Amino acid sequence: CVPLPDSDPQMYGEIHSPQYPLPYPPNQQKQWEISVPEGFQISLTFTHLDIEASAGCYYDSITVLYDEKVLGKFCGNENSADGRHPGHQPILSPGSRLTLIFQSDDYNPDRNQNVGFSAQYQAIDIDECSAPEPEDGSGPLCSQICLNTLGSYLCACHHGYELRSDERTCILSCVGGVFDELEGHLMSPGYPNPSPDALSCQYIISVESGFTVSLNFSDKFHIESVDTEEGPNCLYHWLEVIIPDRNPMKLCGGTSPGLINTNSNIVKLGYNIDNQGQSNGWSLEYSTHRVTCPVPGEVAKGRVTPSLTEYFYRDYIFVRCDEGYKLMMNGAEIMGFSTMCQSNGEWHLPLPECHIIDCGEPDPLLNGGVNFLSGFQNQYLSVVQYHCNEPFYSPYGGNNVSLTCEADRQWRSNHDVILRPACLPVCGRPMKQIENHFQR
Amino acid sequence: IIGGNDAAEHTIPWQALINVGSSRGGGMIIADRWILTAAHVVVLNGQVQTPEALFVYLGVTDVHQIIENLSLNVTAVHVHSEYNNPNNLNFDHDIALIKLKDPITFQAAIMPLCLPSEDDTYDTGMMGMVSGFGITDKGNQRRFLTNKLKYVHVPVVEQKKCSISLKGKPSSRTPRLTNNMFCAGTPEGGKDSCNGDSGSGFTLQSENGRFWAAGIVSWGLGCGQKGTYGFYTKVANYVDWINKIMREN
Repeated sequence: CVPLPDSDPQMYGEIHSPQYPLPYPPNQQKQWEISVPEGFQISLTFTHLDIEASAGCYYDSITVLYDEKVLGKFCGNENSADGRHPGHQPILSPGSRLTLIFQSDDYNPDRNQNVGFSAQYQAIDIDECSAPEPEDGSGPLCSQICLNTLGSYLCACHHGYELRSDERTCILSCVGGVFDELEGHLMSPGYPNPSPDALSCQYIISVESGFTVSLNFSDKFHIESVDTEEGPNCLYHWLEVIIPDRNPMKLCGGTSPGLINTNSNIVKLGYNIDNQGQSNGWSLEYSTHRVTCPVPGEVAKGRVTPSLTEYFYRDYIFVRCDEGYKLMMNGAEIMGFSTMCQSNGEWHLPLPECHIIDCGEPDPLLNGGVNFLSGFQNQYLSVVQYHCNEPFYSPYGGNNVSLTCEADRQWRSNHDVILRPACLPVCGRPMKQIENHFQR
Repeated sequence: IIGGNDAAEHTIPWQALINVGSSRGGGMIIADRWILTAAHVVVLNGQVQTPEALFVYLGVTDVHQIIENLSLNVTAVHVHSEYNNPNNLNFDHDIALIKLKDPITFQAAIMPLCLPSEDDTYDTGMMGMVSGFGITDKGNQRRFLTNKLKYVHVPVVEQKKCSISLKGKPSSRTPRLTNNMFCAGTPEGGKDSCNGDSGSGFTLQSENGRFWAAGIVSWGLGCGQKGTYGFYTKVANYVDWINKIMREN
């Protein structure tokens, strides 16, 4: 009888001889089938081994096999002179299965009761990508890029190529690539090796509006040009740079264009190679910059913050008025102001103005009046003075009250107090006294 | 006013004339909406008169001119709650307040009288001034109702003498003297307030010359007769009441 492997492969486990750690009985023949998930191999380590030693482990032994190939046959113990001990180094299975066979003969020495063995195993991921190329001529596991994963692997392709349906080989494909990250790297297929013949590649760099793209070609630039009477011409091989609202640029030759600031958020590149000649291609790093808005200028009686030398897309500025002034826009007062630099390089709102505040007409005073002492039209820092209609009324508190128009648009006698002046009637003081009669 | 003189304009600017039915009384302005008077001026036959029944005039010393003016609008009449004078023999708490609908703007002809302060005292012998549009005399003790505001100076009388002046009079026909009253006048008579002056002010002057409301013309046995005095409601006893009524209304 042969035990069936577990239907659900384990990632690790332990195996030991019959009756372990007691001495194993004679006449034993036991077999274990170990399996781990596909894509893993088995690492088997003997933690203890004490099997009757014999030359070639002829009598008692533990045998490790992979697909009927013996990986090792062991007996004895660590200290025995004869026998074969596996040591503590793990035994690796080539695949995801392993067979162990333990056998003992019908004789056990009386003086030395051997306890058998104990072993642990665990699944180890197979790095398929580092495996040597098969000798059957089928080629590498992946034609371009191999990515090892737990229990498996993935093939990938360089830029400009696409994975075929066989999931391992790549086919040239350089049309329709859209690059929307704020920075990136592009290069021609096979760069720096010669580009394939009859190539027509398109690349689109398209980033968010409000950013502009800069192309920075590496020094190693080679696109075959044709010498004409008018100079080098990009007749058969070229790289075309297309920027909206600008004339397309055809690039070729052996000199790198270096840095090209496109001032656009969209750039299209077309790389064309006919079926003759040789171009080694090109490589570029692209980066982006936020568009700038004009420096906002100054606001009379106000302050623009933050004050920077340049303002970029999505930058905000705020305007605050000096004390005693209020924000005005389109003839109406606004409580606060901020504006953002837009993607088109313009501020989304024009700057407001700061107008001096006024406190309004001072409240009339019953049985009294108010005079302007200084200032203009009740504006900030204007000063008025209340008085009572004397001699019939006198000011509450004894003195006439002066009020100043403060920044909070309140008439105040000082910064803290909003005083409501009042006139109190004067009692018991007739304007005319009863005439005295001086004769006695 | 017996034995007095005509008041020149602007000399007694707190004086009010109050007509109720056919009765004439007086009052004194104490605030821009309030007139102080005697309870018996606004209570007739035991009934507090309605605001509409009161005709209040200010600022003029001649009744002829006064009547040409419109009377002020009265909104409320507040009589002291303890005033109870069914038989005209009990003038205790003879005090009332009239509230005007619109505030008065003060000027030379119309000014308020001060209320007593804590420093103001009723010193015996101190000369007070009482005014009014009440009965006057034209010599020979013939009485006439005057149409000119008059005033007379009379001294504050010791309370004991006030009491003595009432002795020997039949109690069933003589009002009772209380501590809410004081009397003023001279023993020889001839100077006094009289009918029609009721509710008008008896004023004293404080040290700084300020006139204050010391008394309200209340009652007397005859007018200006020898050995009799005029009796006045003692306003100092009612300052808290006055302030309370004004504050609550």
